[in-house]
Amino acid sequence: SPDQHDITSFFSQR
Amino acid sequence: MFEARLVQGSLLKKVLESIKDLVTDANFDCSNNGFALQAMDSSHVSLVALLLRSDGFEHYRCDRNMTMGMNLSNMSKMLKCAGNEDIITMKADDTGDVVTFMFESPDQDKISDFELKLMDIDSEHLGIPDTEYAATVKMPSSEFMRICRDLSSIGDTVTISVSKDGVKFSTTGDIGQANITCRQNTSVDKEEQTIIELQEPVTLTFALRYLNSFTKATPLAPTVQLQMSKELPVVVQYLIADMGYVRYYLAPKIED
Repeated sequence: SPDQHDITSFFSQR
Repeated sequence: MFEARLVQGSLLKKVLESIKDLVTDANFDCSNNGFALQAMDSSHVSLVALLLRSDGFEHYRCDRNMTMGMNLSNMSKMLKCAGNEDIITMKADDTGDVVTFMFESPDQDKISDFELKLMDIDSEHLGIPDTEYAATVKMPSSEFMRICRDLSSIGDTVTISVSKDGVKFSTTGDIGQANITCRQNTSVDKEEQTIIELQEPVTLTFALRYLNSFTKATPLAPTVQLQMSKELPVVVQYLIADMGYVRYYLAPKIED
């Protein structure tokens, strides 16, 4: 939902 | 080949129950370190990380690192066929496209094997840094489950505020609002304690739907640990005695 952060935005891609 | 024998097979059944509602398909990573998983829910709002360390198994052999992709609902169907007292062994060949679950009854008078087809799953692996959190709350896992369940009958989100006085869970809905405060309490048995370690007060808001899903891990551990920092995902951790952990990460709601 638009009021919810995406969890991937907090962690680095490996 | 990969082979892992767990005398307390019910643990694996509980682990699967703790993740299968959140994640549909997932890659299990087998290495000398243990049996691990990192997966996101389909909306990419939460992430679950599981580790069952190799030294927690009665027998563990992993000749080379392997990734086993499984549909968790199908894996759960098979593990539900194991008795709660059964010993469970997982086996897979290096090149195989199946994993075998073997169940032995405690008296060794019934042996079953279930073969689950593996699948190729395209999944992102995220690097999760070790972070110092502003607030850490340890509390009885059953209490946390109760609070999440109770508040979700009132509202869709919960605001968690940690201060030196305690941890406050608040929600608002069409019918009204609710606040539940748990104060630090170290005078009771260890498993009943609420302990707050605070660098600075922190307040974050989360979707209750996900927190309720995390509480499926309650049978794995008597206590749960919440770690929070401003504008970061909360970490909800259940330690699995002598074996490892299930950790959930949930992104906060975006403040208005």
